[in-house]
Amino acid sequence: NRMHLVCPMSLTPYVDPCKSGHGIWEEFSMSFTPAVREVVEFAKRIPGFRDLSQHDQVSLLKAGTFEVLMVRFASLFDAKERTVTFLSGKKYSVDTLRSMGAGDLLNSMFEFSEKLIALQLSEEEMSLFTAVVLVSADRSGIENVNSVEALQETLIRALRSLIMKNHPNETSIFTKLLLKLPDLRSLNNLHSEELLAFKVHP
Amino acid sequence: FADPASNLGLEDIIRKALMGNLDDKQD
Repeated sequence: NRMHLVCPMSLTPYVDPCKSGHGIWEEFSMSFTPAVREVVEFAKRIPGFRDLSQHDQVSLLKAGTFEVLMVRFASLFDAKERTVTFLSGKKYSVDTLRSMGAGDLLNSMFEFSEKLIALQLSEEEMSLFTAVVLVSADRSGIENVNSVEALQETLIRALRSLIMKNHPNETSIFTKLLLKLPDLRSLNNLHSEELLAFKVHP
Repeated sequence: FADPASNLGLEDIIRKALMGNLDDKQD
């Protein structure tokens, strides 16, 4: 029986032992649903996103929501204090979460967050980077790869221009940001494995 | 369990959120 749910999109890592697996799942779903809706609202505001086919909009969101949330909620991972803030606002130390079963994924999330925050991006830069994260033509199930690719290229060019304009002496920031994309993919894969384990053994 | 996003009910949430916008437009 699972006693802990070490995901910051949950209100708390403690699971009510009296609840059924389905009940735990429902409660978890209710806690992360608003954040997912925000990702969808964000996607709708990306110029050109709504022009993609509905199938491709859904495919991009299905594949990329975790990565977008990881970027948006990077600040929940406090690398200095070694704590994670859950949606309830309560902080839990890494040691506590480790004792609850958190493993490599947590470490990788900390590493990613620390590096992303160190880039000190503005809100506009972060939004554009998040759009680049979401609009990736190589996600599975994309019907019209050319359309998604064209939008992706437009967004990458816009991000490059913005970074060059804001940080003319730090051109490596753009490269560093692009290198975050494969990092996010790896985190997404690790997270998917955790989800599978959770669903099989809720 | 090959699709974690579907397992989470993510697709349903995403579809509803996207459709909501269409409804708004119709209104």
